[in-house]
Amino acid sequence: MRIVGIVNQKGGVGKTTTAINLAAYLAASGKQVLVVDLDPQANATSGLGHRGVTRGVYDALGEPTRTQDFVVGTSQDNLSLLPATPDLAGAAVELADTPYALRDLFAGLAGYDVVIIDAPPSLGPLTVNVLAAANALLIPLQAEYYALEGIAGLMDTVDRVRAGLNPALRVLGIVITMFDGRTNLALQVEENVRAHFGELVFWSVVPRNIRLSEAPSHARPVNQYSPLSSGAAAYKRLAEEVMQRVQKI
Amino acid sequence: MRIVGIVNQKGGVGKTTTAINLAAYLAASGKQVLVVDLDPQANATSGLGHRGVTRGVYDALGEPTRTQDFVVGTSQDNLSLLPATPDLAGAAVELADTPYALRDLFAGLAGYDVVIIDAPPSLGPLTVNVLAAANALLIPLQAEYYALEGIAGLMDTVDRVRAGLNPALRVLGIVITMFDGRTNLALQVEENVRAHFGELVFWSVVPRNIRLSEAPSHARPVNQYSPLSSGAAAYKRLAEEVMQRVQKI
Ligand SMILES: Nc1ncnc2c1ncn2[C@@H]1O[C@H](COP(=O)(O)OP(=O)(O)OP(=O)(O)O)[C@@H](O)[C@H]1O
Ligand SMILES: Nc1ncnc2c1ncn2[C@@H]1O[C@H](COP(=O)(O)OP(=O)(O)OP(=O)(O)O)[C@@H](O)[C@H]1O
Ligand SMILES: [Mg+2]
Ligand SMILES: [Mg+2]
Repeated sequence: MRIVGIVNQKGGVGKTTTAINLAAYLAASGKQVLVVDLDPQANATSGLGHRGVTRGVYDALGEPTRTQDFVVGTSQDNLSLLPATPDLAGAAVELADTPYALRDLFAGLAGYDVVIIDAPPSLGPLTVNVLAAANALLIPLQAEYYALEGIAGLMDTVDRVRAGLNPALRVLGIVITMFDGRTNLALQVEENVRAHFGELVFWSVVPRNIRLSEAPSHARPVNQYSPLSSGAAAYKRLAEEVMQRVQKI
Repeated sequence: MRIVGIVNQKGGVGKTTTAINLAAYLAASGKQVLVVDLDPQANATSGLGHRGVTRGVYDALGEPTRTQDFVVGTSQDNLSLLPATPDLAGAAVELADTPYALRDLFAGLAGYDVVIIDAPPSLGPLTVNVLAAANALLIPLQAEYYALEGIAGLMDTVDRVRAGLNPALRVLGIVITMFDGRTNLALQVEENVRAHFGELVFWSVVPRNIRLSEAPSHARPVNQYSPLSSGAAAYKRLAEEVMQRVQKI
C-alpha cells in the first residue's frame, strides 16, 4: 500500500483539488484508492459529496481497528473516503504528543493500492502525523511568489522528519498548479522551480481552469464533472506520472 | 487605536494581500499604521521588503514593553511593520494557554492610529490571540466554493470569542477577493454572500489582478508598484470604506 501525503503549509495552493482529482484518475484506472481528509475544513469531504458527516478519521484515530467502519463511498468507482469531521479541529492539540497516530491507523488497514492524504495549511501536529505516516509526498506548488518562497522551508521540515520520525519518507514530486501561461510570473516560477528542483518537478503542470473550481459544488471529481477540460487532462497526465514514480519507490 | 484582524482559516484567500495593501492606502492617506505579521510563513514581512529578519513579534510577545524595539520601517511613509520570524512557528504551542498574550502586547503600544494583523490559515492559538486582541475583524472571502463553505464556521468561532474572550469584538466586514466577473462561479458567490450577510459585505470588491501577485516580489505594496491597476483601485476604495466603518465602532 502506497501512502501519499499532499502537503504544503502555504494556503490555497491546490492541495485538496490535487488530492481529489489525482485520486479519481487513479481509481478510474483501476486502482483501489482511499482519500483521507485530515483537514478540519473538510474540503475533500464536501468536494466528494459528503456533508454533515459525524464519524470519520477523528474516530478512527481513537479506534484504529474500526477504521473501515468510518469509510464512505464516492461517485467514482474504486474511490473511497475517510472523511473529516468538525471534532478534528480539536485533534491538533491531542495529537501534539503522538506523531505516529496516523501511521498506526494505516498499519491495520488493508484492501487499498493507494492512500491519498489531504493535509491542512500548517506544519502543526496534523501535518506532522501525515509526514510520519506517508511513504511518499506530493507537493502542490502554486505558480505564485509567496508559494515559491515557502517551498524551501517545507523541504527543510521534510528533511528533519526523514532524519527523525520517518526515515522512509520520500518526496515523490512537486506539481505546479494554477499555472496561467499568459503571465510572466507563472513562467518565472516554473523556470525557477525546475532549475532548483530538477527532476523532482512533475512534467504535468495543472493550468488555472474554472472547471476545477466548479467541480466541488457539483460534488464530483473533475473526471466526472468536466472530463474534456484542460484541468481534467492535466490531472489524468499527473496520475500516469505518479504511478510511474510510485512503482520505483 | 483601532486593532483590525485580517482572519480566515481558509488558505490562500487574500489575507496577506489585503493586510499589506489596505495598510498601505491607510498610511498613504495620513494614518499612522502598524502591520503585525502573526503568520509563521512571514509573507506580510517579505511582501513589505524584509527577509532574514531575526527579531519580531515573537520577541515582543516575550517582552511586551520592548515591542517598539522590534518594529521596522517600510517603503511606504506612515507604515511600520512588526515582523514574523521562524520561531513564531513554535509559538502556537506556547500560546495555547495564553489567549491574551497579543492583547497585552498592544496594551503598552502607542503612536498608531490603526494596527492591521495578518493571521495564519488556521483557527489555532495564533488566530485565537488575534480574535482576543482585535476590536474589529476584516474577513477576506475568495470568490470560490470552498471559501464560501467555510465562512459559516468562521462566524461561529467569532460568536464564541465574543461570548467569551473578547466581548468587544465586531466584524467590520467581509471583502470579496480574487473576483473574476467573467465566471458564473464568482457571480454566484457574490450574490450568495450579499444575500446572506447583507451590509456586512463591503461594496468594494477586489478583482483578480496580476499586479497584486507581482507586487510582493518587488517588496512594494500595490499603491507603489502599480498604482493605476484595478487591484490598486480596489484596495484604495476598500481603505476608504474601512475608515468610514471604523469611525462608527
Ligand atoms: N488549477 C486550478 N484552476 C482553478 N482553480 C483552482 C485550481 N486548483 C484549485 N483551484 C481552486 O482554488 C481554490 C484553492 O484550492 P484548494 O482549496 O484545492 O487549495 P488548498 O491548498 O487545498 O487550500 P487550503 O490551504 O485551504 O487547504 C479552491 O477554491 C479551488 O477550487
Ligand atoms: N486579487 C488578487 N488577484 C490576483 N492574485 C491575488 C489576489 N489576491 C491575492 N493574490 C495572490 O494569491 C495568492 C494568495 O493570496 P495571499 O497569500 O494574500 O492569501 P492568504 O490568505 O494570505 O494565504 P495564506 O492562507 O497562505 O496566509 C498570493 O500569491 C497572492 O499574491
Ligand atoms: Mg485544502
Ligand atoms: Mg497569508
